[in-house]
Amino acid sequence: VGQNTIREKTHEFFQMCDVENKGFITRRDMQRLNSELPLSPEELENVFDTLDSDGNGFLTLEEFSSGFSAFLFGRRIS
Amino acid sequence: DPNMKAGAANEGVLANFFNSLLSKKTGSP
Repeated sequence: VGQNTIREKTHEFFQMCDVENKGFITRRDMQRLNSELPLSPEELENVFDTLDSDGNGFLTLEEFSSGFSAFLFGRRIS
Repeated sequence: DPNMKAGAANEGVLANFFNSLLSKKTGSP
């Protein structure tokens, strides 16, 4: 998988969460995914906290993308 | 170290989250 594909996917996923196209994801946006993904509200909260590395309550594309890379990298070595 | 444990747990949830997104995406053209 090339860097561009990863970037594309990241952007796609980010936009799935950021339906209003604000440029960031809030806890509420994340909770909206509850109906679409097989994750509990608690798990989604957990995901948000993990990705929101500076803990300001806003998930930027940069934070989202570094979380996605970490996931891809972790999956490759396991 | 409790932080290490929390990190490991979050990794699983994160993997679950991204896997779900991936499978959701591959389901549509």
